[in-house]
Amino acid sequence: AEDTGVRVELNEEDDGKKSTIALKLWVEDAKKLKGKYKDTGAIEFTFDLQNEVPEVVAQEMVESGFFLECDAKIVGKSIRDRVALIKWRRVRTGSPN
Amino acid sequence: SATAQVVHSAGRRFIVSPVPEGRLKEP
Repeated sequence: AEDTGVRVELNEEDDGKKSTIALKLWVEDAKKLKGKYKDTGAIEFTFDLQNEVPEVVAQEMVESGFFLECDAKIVGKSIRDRVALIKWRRVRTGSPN
Repeated sequence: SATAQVVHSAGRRFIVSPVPEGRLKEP
């Protein structure tokens, strides 16, 4: 995945069954963001692989004050890339979801 | 505790925690 400066990782072991997974997001390289970033640490959240849209979660992070509007796209892309990888791994390992 | 909880109006819960050790790029 492209290095967006925003890192998203699993915050729990993926058993391949749950549709909702715990993720952790943090800024690895603030220089890659367009807006000024206030260092708040890592953000833990849950994401429904079947029903949620990464860009919507990114927008909620903007509305909660973690990021500026101009960085919503880059945050959304970072989440989308990680979600795609998780789904790909599940397909590869033959998980039901 | 170093964690803080932010609940978005849509109901999503964000928990702020320290960045995992060694996971920040060197400036």
